[in-house]
Amino acid sequence: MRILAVANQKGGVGKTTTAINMATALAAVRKKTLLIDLDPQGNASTGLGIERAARKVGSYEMLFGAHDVAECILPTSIPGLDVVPSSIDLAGAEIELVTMTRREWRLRDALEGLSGYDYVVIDSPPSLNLLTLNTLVASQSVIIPLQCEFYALEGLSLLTRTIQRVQDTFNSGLDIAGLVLTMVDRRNNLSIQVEEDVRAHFGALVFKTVIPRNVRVSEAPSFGLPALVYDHRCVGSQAYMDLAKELLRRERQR
Amino acid sequence: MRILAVANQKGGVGKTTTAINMATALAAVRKKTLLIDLDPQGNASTGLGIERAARKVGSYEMLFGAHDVAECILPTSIPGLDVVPSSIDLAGAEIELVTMTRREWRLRDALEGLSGYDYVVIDSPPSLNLLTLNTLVASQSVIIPLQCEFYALEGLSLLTRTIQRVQDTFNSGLDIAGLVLTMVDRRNNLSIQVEEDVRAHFGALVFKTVIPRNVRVSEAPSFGLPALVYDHRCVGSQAYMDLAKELLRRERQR
Ligand SMILES: Nc1ncnc2c1ncn2[C@@H]1O[C@H](COP(=O)(O)OP(=O)(O)OP(=O)(O)O)[C@@H](O)[C@H]1O
Ligand SMILES: Nc1ncnc2c1ncn2[C@@H]1O[C@H](COP(=O)(O)OP(=O)(O)OP(=O)(O)O)[C@@H](O)[C@H]1O
Ligand SMILES: [Mg+2]
Ligand SMILES: [Mg+2]
Repeated sequence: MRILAVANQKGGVGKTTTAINMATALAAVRKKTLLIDLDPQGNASTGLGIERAARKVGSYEMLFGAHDVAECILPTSIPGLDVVPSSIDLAGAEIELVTMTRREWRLRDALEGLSGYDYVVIDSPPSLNLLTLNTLVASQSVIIPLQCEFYALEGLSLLTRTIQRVQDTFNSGLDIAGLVLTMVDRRNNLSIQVEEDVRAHFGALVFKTVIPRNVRVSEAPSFGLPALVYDHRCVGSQAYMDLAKELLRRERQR
Repeated sequence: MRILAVANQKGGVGKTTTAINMATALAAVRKKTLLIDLDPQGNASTGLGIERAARKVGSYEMLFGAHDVAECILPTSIPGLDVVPSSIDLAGAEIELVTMTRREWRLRDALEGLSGYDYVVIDSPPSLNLLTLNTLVASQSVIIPLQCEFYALEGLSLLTRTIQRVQDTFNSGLDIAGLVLTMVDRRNNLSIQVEEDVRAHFGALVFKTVIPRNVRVSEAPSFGLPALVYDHRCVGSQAYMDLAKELLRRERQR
């Protein structure tokens, strides 16, 4: 079982969109996949069509041990893809976790008993708080979505330093699966410039596949569907299928 | 002295861009303005050209009482606009605040001694954590930037409920100065649809001025300048000037 975090403290860079569509693409190539929504906003749960009323038992209950992980899992409309939804209770998790023992290990401990999945994909909130720390401690690899914008570039060194600290203190096996450029618009000089800088600095860690800005991708969540299901022919969906294939090629070379 | 929070827990909706350009527009019409960067990412400090090395004393030091607010203020290259920068120390503030007395009031208490400004604008991080709570408790009004996207719309009810709770428990004078639609692209149906929904639901609270998606706006931070200074003739800058004028008209009617 491979556990992948999707993380970047910069807001709005495509974490949720990447988590949902990568998880869907993996399920489409018959990898049994579980998506865990660890963001109190609950966007990944919404993007997979989970009604608010159905989120009574989810990632909050899993973190605080009230329920076994198996009891927090819901099926989605996509064959081979299940989800642990997030509810608003998770917004209070940060303050509750601070004074708990093993506060960085709660998610990793909760996933100990999990089986039956090839991949687990974890969506995290836009911050380097205890929820994101739990995600990094529980994961084997991190996928870093990166918008081709200046502020997004600025935050990268903080993120890579945090990953380094998690490797040193909590999870020596953690590695970076790759950086994926999102909402790319090759007609725009800033986007081209940022892509060049990132490839120059991170080299082969940057996936060759880029995700173009594509309005069909941002329409999909209002129907509770991944872009891959809402419109599998659009350029955004094709890009996410290509990204999943590129990830699987890298996985085979591990 | 009017204290305005710029807040929305959804990531990447244009909080920092709005805080910087509204503060610059207010300074341009001779309102002495202070921008406080309360986001550990420090994007507002970068967007105003403050070097990392110059951020040794800033919002972290102000919150934890090590320094008087006056000692945390730096000038910017824009006449009439000063800034309290943020440094990476702020990333640890959340955990430190949890166990402190008056943990929600730290910013409000720190600003008690401040004078000499017409406006204070506070940029907050993408979450409803103690830093954002401090911002809402310290402010008289909240400006809510909103991207015309589905996930951004989903988070609004959580934000307005949080503002209601702050009014009831900590700051009865807090009101919503307005919602401002950002990165608007009227060629895109989703954008039009979201704008219609928001205006139907929030009525006159939504500023008439909308901020269009404009690449010049996203280029400006790489030069450490507000869009209004980088390219005052571009449509994004014009929109932020219009927004500031609309805000001031509302202020006069208070
Ligand atoms: N390739 C794309 N083309 C167009 N729009 C996109 C694309 N990817 C994401 N979006 C839209 O951009 C916005 C931000 O994406 P998303 O919410 O996935 O980012 P995030 O990093 O998860 O945000 P947060 O930091 O709030 O968790 C969303 O409204 C989403 O629908
Ligand atoms: N009107 C606009 N046109 C084009 N790009 C914009 C516009 N406004 C903001 N941007 C860009 O969109 C990205 C997100 O904006 P910004 O960083 O201001 O949002 P934020 O809400 O402060 O993000 P965070 O949640 O991470 O604090 C930035 O790269 C910014 O340069
Ligand atoms: Mg998200
Ligand atoms: Mg910001």
